Amino acid sequence: MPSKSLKDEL
Amino acid sequence: MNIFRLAGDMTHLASVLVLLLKIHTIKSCAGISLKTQELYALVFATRYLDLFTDYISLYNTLMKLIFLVSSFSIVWYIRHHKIVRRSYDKDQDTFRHYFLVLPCFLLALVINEKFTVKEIMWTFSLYLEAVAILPQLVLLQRTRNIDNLTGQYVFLLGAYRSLYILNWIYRYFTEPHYVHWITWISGLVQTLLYADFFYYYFQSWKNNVKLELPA
Repeated sequence: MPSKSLKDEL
Repeated sequence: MNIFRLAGDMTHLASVLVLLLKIHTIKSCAGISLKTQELYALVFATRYLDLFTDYISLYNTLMKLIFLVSSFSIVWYIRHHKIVRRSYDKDQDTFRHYFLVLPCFLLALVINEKFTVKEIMWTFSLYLEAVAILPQLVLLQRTRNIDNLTGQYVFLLGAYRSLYILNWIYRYFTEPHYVHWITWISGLVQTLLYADFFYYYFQSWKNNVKLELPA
């Protein structure tokens, strides 16, 4: 699962 | 969430709302490249695939919905609205934007963080966003005269990505192992594409003259 930290950006 | 990112998102939101407002109030899309708007709709469609699967925050979900709805409605206005479509100058907006889609997709297949459908679509959307403004910049060069709403639209788009670069720098120094070269490089390329526009925009603002781009 890709790190949430990156995918929290728009 | 840091101030740079929030400012970036708000600037991005403002750019889209300025464009929607312009098209909706004066019922004209003169000077706007439909190609760029189609590319942006594709960027959001391929980047927000996780809209219903991964809930991150209300803010995140709300903004994704706003960007999706606004980008697709801008495309709809220019293509189908009986009055607006008449002001679309398809003879000038001739950038073959499909030539941007394929290389970005191939590059996403080769350079990505993980070879999964979602990750590849997400990476594709990053590369595509970096070049999506090209048809619009070409159109501005061609039509030369830039009405100030279009100028503001492009300016806000460039400002949003510049603020995101500050956000990435901030996160790099404040969050351990926050390293994402793909995002950073494509974001940097995107901002550099605006650089010359910024220069002329600033010059016209400083000398208080109408914005003119050299041929």
